[in-house]
Amino acid sequence: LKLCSLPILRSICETMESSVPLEDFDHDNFSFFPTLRGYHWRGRDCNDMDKSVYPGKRPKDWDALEDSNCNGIWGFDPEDGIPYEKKFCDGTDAKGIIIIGDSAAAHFHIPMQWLSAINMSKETFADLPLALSNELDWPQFSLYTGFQNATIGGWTKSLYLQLRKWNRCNHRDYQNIARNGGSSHNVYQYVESLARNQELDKPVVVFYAMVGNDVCNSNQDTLKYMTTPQEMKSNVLTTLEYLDSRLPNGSHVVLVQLADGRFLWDSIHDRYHPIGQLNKNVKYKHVYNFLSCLKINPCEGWMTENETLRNLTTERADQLSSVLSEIASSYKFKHFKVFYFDNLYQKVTVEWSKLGREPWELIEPVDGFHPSQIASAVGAEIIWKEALLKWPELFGKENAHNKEITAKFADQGGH
Amino acid sequence: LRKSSTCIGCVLLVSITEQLAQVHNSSIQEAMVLLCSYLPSEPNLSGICALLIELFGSDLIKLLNYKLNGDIVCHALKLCNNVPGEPICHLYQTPKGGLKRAFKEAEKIVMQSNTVMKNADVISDVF
Repeated sequence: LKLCSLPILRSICETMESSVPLEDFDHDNFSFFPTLRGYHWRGRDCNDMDKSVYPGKRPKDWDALEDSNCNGIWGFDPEDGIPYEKKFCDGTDAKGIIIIGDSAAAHFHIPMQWLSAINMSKETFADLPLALSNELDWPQFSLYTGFQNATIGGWTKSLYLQLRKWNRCNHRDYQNIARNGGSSHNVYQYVESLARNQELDKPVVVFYAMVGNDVCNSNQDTLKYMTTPQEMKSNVLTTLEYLDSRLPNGSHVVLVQLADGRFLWDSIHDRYHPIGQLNKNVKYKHVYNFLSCLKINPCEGWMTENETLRNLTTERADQLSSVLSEIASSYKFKHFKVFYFDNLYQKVTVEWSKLGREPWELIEPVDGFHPSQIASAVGAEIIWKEALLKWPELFGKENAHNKEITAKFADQGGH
Repeated sequence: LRKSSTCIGCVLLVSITEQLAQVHNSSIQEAMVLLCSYLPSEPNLSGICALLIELFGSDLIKLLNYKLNGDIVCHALKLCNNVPGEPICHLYQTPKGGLKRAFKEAEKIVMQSNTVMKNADVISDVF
């Protein structure tokens, strides 16, 4: 707060508070600058001087003269005079993807090398300014909206990349509206940064993935501060009503079940933390006891030696997930359908163990709390495959013109 | 939150410095300089690091030369606080003789230095 009162930092703090890009000359909430909520978070703006040009827009005059939706498809075929956007994208179920979520969805990550004296060098901290200006999140590699090859271990396989491969007309149509500490309670503070025009833009698939902060807090009497099922219902319905006023017709919202965080403690409590690896003297349980003592344990309920408390936290998470499931099955909205996706991280663990790999590899090594790059990539694949089988309408049909688009427009201007 | 962040930031930095000295078989002073040289100059993180050395370097060298761990060093530098009636927070195993005794001995080491009292608030802001 003190730092934010400095004039030079004020606008950066405001950006972080509002979750809209700092560098955005035409104020359309899309930017050509990567960090500070720029194109690492939402598709890159291909004209930041024109408010009517941005990713996700329904093409203006089939983009015969300019690329109004930044998907890299524009111009017309000189042989028949038909605009390429009409030829390749008309009637193809083109749509975007938006994630409304927490630090797991934004892909919180602190590189392990920052804490490890072995092999530490100047290169170790090369990413530090970028990481700080992205709030220590790496949405460019994330489960929902990742689009760059991961440089933090593992690989990138995101729902956005799958959706883009499925239909090349969806190029750059992604938004990561997630924030560290995001929960059903505080989502109102930043969901308004969502950029979608109900009349002018294409439909979207919105994932609502608040997988832990409704049961995670730093209070020692943590159970008292968890969201109740009644509050959860009211919070989620309020958010969905807001989305109903913003999303174009034909959109979908997928509510993602809360995680079962017992997996975290069970998998790592007795392993050495990166700060203790050299001298084999600090385990994750020591780190979390230290954080609890300082009253900054991000999840008193799950990251504790108290097994009863861990079970009670899961019990509450299950109750909150039941609320999500009930909303998906019994509420109707004007502009979108609601689905419920269950047991994401349990499925990831099962898939990973089938490959003979260890569960701790699915957890961020420094914080011991967030899904790792591997967990995100495996998770994206699981959601994609299951959604195609269960809800074929969610991602629409595969575009038969994908090969033609690639042949004509190559990487479509990249990201 | 601010006090807790300062404490954990201090314990981590002291631990990394100590481990760098161990890995490179160098002095604490050399390890501190090395760590600062690794940090990017934009947005002046290496400068902030150099400032920390200026403010705390001499005390840190004294304390770490006694092979004290991050918990004890940061308490001695007043960057981790003991709240009366509440447990003492520590990351590492409790030393033989107990934490309180270790803190007292560490405080004696830096007693002649008045940098700690002068700079504790400044350092807290930096963290």
